[in-house]
Amino acid sequence: MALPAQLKPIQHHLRTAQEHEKRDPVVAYYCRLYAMQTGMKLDSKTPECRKFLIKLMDQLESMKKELGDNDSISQEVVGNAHIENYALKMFLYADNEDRAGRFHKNMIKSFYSASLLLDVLSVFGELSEENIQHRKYARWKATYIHNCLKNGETPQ
Amino acid sequence: SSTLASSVASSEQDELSQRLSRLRGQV
Repeated sequence: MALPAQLKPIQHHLRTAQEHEKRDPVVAYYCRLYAMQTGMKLDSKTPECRKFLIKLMDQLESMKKELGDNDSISQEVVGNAHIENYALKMFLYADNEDRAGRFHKNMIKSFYSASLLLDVLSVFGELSEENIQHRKYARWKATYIHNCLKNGETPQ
Repeated sequence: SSTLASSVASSEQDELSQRLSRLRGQV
């Protein structure tokens, strides 16, 4: 289903959900939950957004039914730890590549995905100062290295 | 009719919020 323009800020979180459907359904579930919560704040009044959000809710309910036995889904505190570990793993991978001077598309994507997953952590409550800093750094690094590679420059 | 449309929208919004709370075991 096409994403209405008003809900564009959640498109990358929804794409991350899709990419993790098979690899890590817990990540996919919480990315969609974040998209749902954020989408409702952005616009749940216009018919096209309502229709989109109702479909997204249907999808979340069916995922919960399917994955209900998984502690990371049935207990949000376990889910919180799962998403945080996953985000930090991605961050550390990209950071190691960066420090080793290995700049490539995969590490840019890991920095960016880590920042998106740190956004997702906000469904569990306010982000810690450390996670806010990691998110800011990861997003900045992803943009900076992407621009360097695009312009044929070596990141510093 | 705009009042009716906005009342339908608001009740659908409530329904979404309720479904979200149920999903998260908050009701």
